[in-house]
Amino acid sequence: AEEEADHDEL
Amino acid sequence: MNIFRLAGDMTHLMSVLVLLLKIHTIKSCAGISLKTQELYALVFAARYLDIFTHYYSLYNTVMKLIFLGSSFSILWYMKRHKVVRRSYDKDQDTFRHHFLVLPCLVLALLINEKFTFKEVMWTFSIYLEAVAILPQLVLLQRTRNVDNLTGQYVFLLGAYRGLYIINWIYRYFAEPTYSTHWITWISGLLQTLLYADFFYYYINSVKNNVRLQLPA
Repeated sequence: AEEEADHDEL
Repeated sequence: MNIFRLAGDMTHLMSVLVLLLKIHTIKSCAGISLKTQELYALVFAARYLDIFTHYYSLYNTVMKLIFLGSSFSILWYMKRHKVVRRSYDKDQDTFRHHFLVLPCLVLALLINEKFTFKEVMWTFSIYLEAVAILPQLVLLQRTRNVDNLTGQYVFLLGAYRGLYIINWIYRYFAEPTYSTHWITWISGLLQTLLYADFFYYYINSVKNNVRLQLPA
């Protein structure tokens, strides 16, 4: 699956 | 992680600590909008769904737990604590915050980066956070004089997203792999702009060392 949009901020 | 992002997170942490300090020490939530606290608890619940599935860093996980824990404990204090709940002025805190939730959810379903449950919920939390302060700002206009801790709380809460904006600008120029995040950027900008007039009156009241009074 396409890489989950990784939200690296809070 | 850059200094602006860290400063933003620390400012955000300070805002929830100031609020918890106020409620826990003087056992009062006068001037605090329960509606804004409910919206913020929803924001964190929707945004941190991946807290146990997507480990990014210890720092992120710890901060998410702190924000989730503090926002829900503030709700507990304001709704359940026998002394604190008496100081909540529900007749003044009348903003119909339910009318904020649905449009944000619909907008998140329409405008998002990826149409998956987690991504839509994350986007919903971004839109909702942008407007979550409205009940609190309306309440401040109504309660004539604002006590220091409440003023500091709102100021820090507004400042944190302002620091995030600087963080996004910095990352855009400093990190070649940093992609555009229009949803976050525009929501964060609108959110910070909502505080503009509060910032103006708050900074003036600090400068002139007078009570913070927002115009009616």
